[in-house]
Amino acid sequence: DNGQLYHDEL
Amino acid sequence: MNIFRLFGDLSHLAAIAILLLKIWKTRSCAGVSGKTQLLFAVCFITRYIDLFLHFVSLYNTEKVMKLIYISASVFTCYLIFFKFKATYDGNHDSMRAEFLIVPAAGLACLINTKFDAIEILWTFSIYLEAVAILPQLFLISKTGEAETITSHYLFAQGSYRALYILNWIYRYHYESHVDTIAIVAGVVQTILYCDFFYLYITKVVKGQKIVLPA
Repeated sequence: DNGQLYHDEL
Repeated sequence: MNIFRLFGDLSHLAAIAILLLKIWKTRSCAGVSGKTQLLFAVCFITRYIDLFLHFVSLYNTEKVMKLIYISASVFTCYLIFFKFKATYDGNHDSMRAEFLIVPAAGLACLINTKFDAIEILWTFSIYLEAVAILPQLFLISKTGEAETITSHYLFAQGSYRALYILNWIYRYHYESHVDTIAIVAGVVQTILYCDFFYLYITKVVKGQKIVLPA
């Protein structure tokens, strides 16, 4: 899991 | 952006457009589950809540798509529950939506990436979307049939998340990007369509109508 929190998909 | 996600989003847009056209042209929402459409509207609002919080200019297509999804789904609910309410098949649209909403909300509080409001709303939206089609499939099993145009709607709606699975495989392989929660929920969501996909491909493609053994 890359840990990024914003989800860049719809 | 990759080809799978692009076609997934286009398939999703197509599904929303097909359903809107069907209801608008036939001036009837017979065979359409209002509960499923309500659940989808809830999914979009909870998932794209950032649009309302810090409204950023519509500088990219993603923001525009989010607004289209929210407004189209709310408008569809308006058509079903207000404008063409007389044609709404409430008796057959009888799956208890609470049985989907409550577990999705509970699970979102238990299994999430980070315990904060926006992230939990996003997780709830993902879990709810996975099961949101159930009232629609339930309605079809109760009425024993699906209009051809409704079958096309379901095929487009089911294909969107199936294409997203290919997108996730692509992104895992080329971008080592993994969003476990979205992937697991997306797989569950797509599995729920398998039975319908089989009927669609063996019947509707040959011009027959889907009639379930009543």
